[in-house]
Amino acid sequence: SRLEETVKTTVSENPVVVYSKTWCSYSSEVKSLFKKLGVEPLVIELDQMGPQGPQLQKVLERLTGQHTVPNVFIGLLFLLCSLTSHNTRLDLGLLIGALNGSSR
Amino acid sequence: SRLEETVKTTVSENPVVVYSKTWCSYSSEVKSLFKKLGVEPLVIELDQMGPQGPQLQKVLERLTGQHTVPNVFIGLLFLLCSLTSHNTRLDLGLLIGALNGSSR
Ligand SMILES: N[C@@H](CCC(=O)N[C@@H](CS)C(=O)NCC(=O)O)C(=O)O
Ligand SMILES: N[C@@H](CCC(=O)N[C@@H](CS)C(=O)NCC(=O)O)C(=O)O
Ligand code: FES
Repeated sequence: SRLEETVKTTVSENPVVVYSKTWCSYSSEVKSLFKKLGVEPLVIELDQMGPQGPQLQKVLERLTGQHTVPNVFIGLLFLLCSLTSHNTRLDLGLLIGALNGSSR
Repeated sequence: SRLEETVKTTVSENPVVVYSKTWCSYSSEVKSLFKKLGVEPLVIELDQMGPQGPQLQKVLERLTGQHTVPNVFIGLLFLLCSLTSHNTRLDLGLLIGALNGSSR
């Protein structure tokens, strides 16, 4: 479907993508976690897209099995390359550990 | 208003009342916190009340200044009496400390 292609393109073109909702505290925590790590994700607020929001949430469930927010996509190799090109250092162990902790 | 009176009656007749939403993880955490403490709150799921949900959320904001969920009401004296009458013990320091921690 067209929406499915949009998601695939989005996550392939951006190192970190967070599908979120503006009023959801779990989503806020994930967004500020990335901010603390010095990573700027592409954030897509599903509650600000009108009727496309629920449709997008369904597509994400089809693609990932996850129907909840926050839904985080990380292209690790992509992320490392873009960080290196910006002369930024990232504690990868910290990132992975933090994400494991926050997604339980 | 009638809805305001309903809320005042509800929180005066029940030791612990949690205004919640079924799909909200913060609300789930507060509900399972009480479960761990052996306290059974009256839970009101605002997303399962049709159009009355948002109205109720507005009334709560008028009464408490808080427009978010979870919104927790505790009648401490009431709680202690009802626990004593059921021969239940409660670590009150634990309860207060836990609630302070979870409502930041
Ligand atoms: N343990 C999961 C919980 C995810 C979850 O339950 N998210 C809620 C919001 S906090 C949700 O998406 N509910 C359904 C919805 O909002 O459509 C995580 O940390 O990501
Ligand atoms: N720090 C507050 C956060 C409360 C909060 O932001 N709640 C969100 C849901 S997690 C909310 O009610 N958003 C507006 C809404 O759902 O109507 C707490 O722990 O209670
Ligand atoms: S909606 Fe409350 S934590 Fe996500």
